[in-house]
Amino acid sequence: LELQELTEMMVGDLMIESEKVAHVQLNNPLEHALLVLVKSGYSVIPVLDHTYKLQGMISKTAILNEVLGMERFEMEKLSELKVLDTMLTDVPVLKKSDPFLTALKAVVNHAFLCVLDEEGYFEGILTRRAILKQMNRYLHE
Amino acid sequence: LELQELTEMMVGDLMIESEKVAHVQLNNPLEHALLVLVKSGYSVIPVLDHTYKLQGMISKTAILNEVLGMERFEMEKLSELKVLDTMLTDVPVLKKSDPFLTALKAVVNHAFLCVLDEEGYFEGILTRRAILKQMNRYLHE
Ligand SMILES: Nc1ncnc2c1ncn2[C@@H]1O[C@@H]2COP(=O)(O)O[C@H]3[C@@H](O)[C@H](n4cnc5c(N)ncnc54)O[C@@H]3COP(=O)(O)O[C@H]2[C@H]1O
Ligand SMILES: Nc1ncnc2c1ncn2[C@@H]1O[C@@H]2COP(=O)(O)O[C@H]3[C@@H](O)[C@H](n4cnc5c(N)ncnc54)O[C@@H]3COP(=O)(O)O[C@H]2[C@H]1O
Repeated sequence: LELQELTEMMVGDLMIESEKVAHVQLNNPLEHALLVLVKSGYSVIPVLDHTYKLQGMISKTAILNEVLGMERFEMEKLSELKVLDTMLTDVPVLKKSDPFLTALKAVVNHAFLCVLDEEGYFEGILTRRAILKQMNRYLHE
Repeated sequence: LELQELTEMMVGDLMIESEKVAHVQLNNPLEHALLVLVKSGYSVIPVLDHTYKLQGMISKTAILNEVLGMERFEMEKLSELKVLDTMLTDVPVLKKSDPFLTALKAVVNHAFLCVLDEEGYFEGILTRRAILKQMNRYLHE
């Protein structure tokens, strides 16, 4: 893998397509979101609305913090609370046309970024693993 | 940052020292482990014994899977179960003297690796962020 080949790669070539991304909907109860997170094994996943636009990200940490009371984890609250109230809305994003070096800089501080088109529709995610795999090929070959 | 400078870096130059690593002990109850994980915000942390040797890793996912019953998350079990019973023991590790390219290959599939001395004493962790930060410097400068 040549340096030029590496730097000419774009986010669109490296991302995980939306169909393969575990996600939840805005109005799902936290109970459903926590089950998706535990069953999928992922720590943080995107939150979409019914038109497939990105609305935020939800994590196990945020959900557990929400139900952590003085004495115990109050899990009964999970069926009352919604993803909408607990999600992080300040989500770092990329475009499919963004170059490799832009994606590399972005993943220094984020385990993954959501990829959106110009209208805000969710197209996929760009993960640290995808970037590291190419860096490894470039330096080991 | 020159290629030679990058490849001459070692795990010991890039790791987070053990004093700064959130961890739990083998015989802690899962309740304590889950509180450490939620309060620190980390998804997975190392498990040490009282002599500071590495014994495994524990995650929010593993703890929540443990208490997930037919009807609900049975959080009362958290005070009965121990880290020892729920931790992952197959832990990928590195040495302080391992070179950058060995660490890069290792973080493709692991968000972090534990760094041990020859006797198995825990010295720190090598994270994806530390590797990506240097890759970013090398390619952007
Ligand atoms: N089921 C699985 N099979 C194999 N390896 C697994 C795995 N679950 C986690 N890992 C490994 O652990 C890393 C951290 O996962 P985490 O869930 O904290 O953090 C993940 C998660 O928050 C999100 N993510 C990755 N793939 C996803 C997907 N298909 N759907 C939703 N979110 C995803 O992107 C973050 C970074 O992902 P990345 O692949 O760089 O890094 C992953 C991957 O190397
Ligand atoms: N309190 C915080 N402040 C700033 N950024 C934060 C943060 N908590 C998480 N992050 C960001 O999220 C990434 C994934 O964190 P996670 O806890 O899933 O995965 C972490 C965690 O499992 C472990 N880890 C990192 N630092 C740790 C520490 N001081 N003690 C124990 N475990 C640590 O290594 C994994 C990879 O860490 P990495 O730094 O590459 O990647 C971190 C970092 O970029």
